[in-house]
Amino acid sequence: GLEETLCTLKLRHNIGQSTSPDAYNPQAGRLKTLTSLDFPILRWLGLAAEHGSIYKNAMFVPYYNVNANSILYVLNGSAWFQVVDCSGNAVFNGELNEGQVLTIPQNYAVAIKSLDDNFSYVAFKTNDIPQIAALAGLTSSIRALPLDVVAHAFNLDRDQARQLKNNNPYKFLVPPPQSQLRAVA
Amino acid sequence: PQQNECQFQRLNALEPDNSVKSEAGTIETWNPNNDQLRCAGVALSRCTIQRNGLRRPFYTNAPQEIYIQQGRGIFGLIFPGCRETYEEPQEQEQGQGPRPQDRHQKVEHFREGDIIAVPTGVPFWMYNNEQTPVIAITLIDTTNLDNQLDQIPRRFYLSGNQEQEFLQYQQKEGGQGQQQEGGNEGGNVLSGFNDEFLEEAFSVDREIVRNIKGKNDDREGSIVEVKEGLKVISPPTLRPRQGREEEEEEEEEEEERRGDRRRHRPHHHEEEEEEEEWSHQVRRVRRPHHHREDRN
Repeated sequence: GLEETLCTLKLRHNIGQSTSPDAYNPQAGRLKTLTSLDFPILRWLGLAAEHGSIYKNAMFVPYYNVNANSILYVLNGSAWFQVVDCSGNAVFNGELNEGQVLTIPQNYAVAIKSLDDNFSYVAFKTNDIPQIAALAGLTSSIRALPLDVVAHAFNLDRDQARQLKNNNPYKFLVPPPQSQLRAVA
Repeated sequence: PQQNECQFQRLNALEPDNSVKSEAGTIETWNPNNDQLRCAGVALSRCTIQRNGLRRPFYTNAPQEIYIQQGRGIFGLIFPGCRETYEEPQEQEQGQGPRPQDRHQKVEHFREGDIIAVPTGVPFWMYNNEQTPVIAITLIDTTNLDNQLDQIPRRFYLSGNQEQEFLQYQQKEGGQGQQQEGGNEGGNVLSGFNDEFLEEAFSVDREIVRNIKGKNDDREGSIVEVKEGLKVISPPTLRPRQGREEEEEEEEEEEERRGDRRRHRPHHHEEEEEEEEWSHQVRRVRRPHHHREDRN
């Protein structure tokens, strides 16, 4: 019956700092995504959420939301955001501080560089199973293209194309350059 | 569609009314603001790709359905997060370590009459490796639920500095789109990022970053020529099918249409051979029923 499923439905799920993250790099930060697969009521709502914390000078590689808009609220600290539209215009290029909100439209490319050690955010996504597509790094779209397609699409020689495909060994969060690396406990 | 958008007194046959020339082809578009197309919630374009023409990778804010009116070639869809399953064997160069091998996601062939389905936000590229120009008709379903933006069709190119074909209409008509997009100088989704961001994200030098942003690229448009021909990892079975194989496929289709009972049998010779081999093995095992130690 309805009451057996609806009335006892799980209504709370923690994705804050204490929970086990989906992506973690001790030098860069952590990410946790909550979708309708792990929190079924989100299917009714058609919404999902993401919690992220990025260490100082670490970076979230350029990516885009494949099937959702993302409304990002800064919980702590500050970070530099760049958002780019389909024409290559930077529609946002600036600092986002605690308490501020930024809307990242579906398919617009975004990159984040943390300016604080305690930078963290929550992003509300308008799809219950949101997908993101990285444009750089180990799981990026560019890495999945044939080498010759990369070379000719970007007007590079094969060696440069190989660098573009393979140089970044990280998936989403890139630790700061060696010179800026924080001590890891 | 908005209210009264589909109240037609009369329908008209439409021709493409804008054309963008590229180095190795042309993209023609129908005005997506036309009443009929707005009512249907779609945008249409026709892409012609000359021999050795590569359509640069791009994704759209709504699903696409592409019909191949003419020609043959190869294409790829890049599904975010999926593995690169086409791998080149690692090469050992003399006096050096192993050379990094290439690997990429699946590449497929297309031919005349094919429909290619491209989901929202999934990068797509295509290449004409034959003499005949490829002509592809593309429909973008802008009112699809997968599109959470407005009804303006958008192509997000991963490379180059070409102009947006559909946004030109917004610019011409000086409508809402122009204000939203903040002009249309041409570029790709990576060209709006700072050089430092891209250097760090890709771990590459400044020269490569300039190329990523399309700054060293004076080739015209979104279809570029690959003079020496495009090399991709592709199994022999993915070569364009010709002659006998094509006939066999047509025969199979004919059989299916007739409801031939044999349709339940495997179509391909390899599968038949495998089945034959398997049945031999089964026979070998089943025959000596009286020897219990042979049963497995």
